[in-house]
Amino acid sequence: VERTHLIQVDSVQRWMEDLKLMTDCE
Amino acid sequence: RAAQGRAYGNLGNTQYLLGNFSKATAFHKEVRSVALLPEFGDRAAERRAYSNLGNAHIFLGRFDISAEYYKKTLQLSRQLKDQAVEAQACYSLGNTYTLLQDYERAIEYHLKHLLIAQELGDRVGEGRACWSLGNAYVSLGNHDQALRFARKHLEISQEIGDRN
Repeated sequence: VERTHLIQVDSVQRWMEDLKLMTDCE
Repeated sequence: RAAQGRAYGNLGNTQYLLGNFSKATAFHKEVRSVALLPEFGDRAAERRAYSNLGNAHIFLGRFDISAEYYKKTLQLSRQLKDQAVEAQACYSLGNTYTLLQDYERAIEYHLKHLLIAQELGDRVGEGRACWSLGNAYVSLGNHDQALRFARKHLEISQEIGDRN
């Protein structure tokens, strides 16, 4: 279960890293 | 009013990049208020405010609120016929529902993202969708589907030269 959780977090973690630098502007 | 809206947007984005997510949300709510003024009515600015509000609430740990804002982003992107934004909203919703541990709904949105990425010929987006789908199916214990998407993810990564 823990291993599954680690894998799961991985792709979301990557998204959040990108998101932190992402602003939606004109 | 337009300049005022833009200034609020820039302030919101600057606070966001500084990591001040609460202050960022206050400014982006001002953007939405200006965009919603009947005499002004700027759907694109309203849409941008919703994506920025969704993003900021992720870092405030309010995934439930993010999901609501991303849904508004999705709705407006469809009205504005902006497929790239629609794909991004689906991807954000997929990730947000993963954070909420609602994997069925996460899959629903990652599949929508996958379809649009395929339509747009966006191989990077398609690869990310497959990666996310593989993970979500593992969480549901559906290893056949997880393997299917992991294979697809590998194939696309090789094609675009993403060694990581």
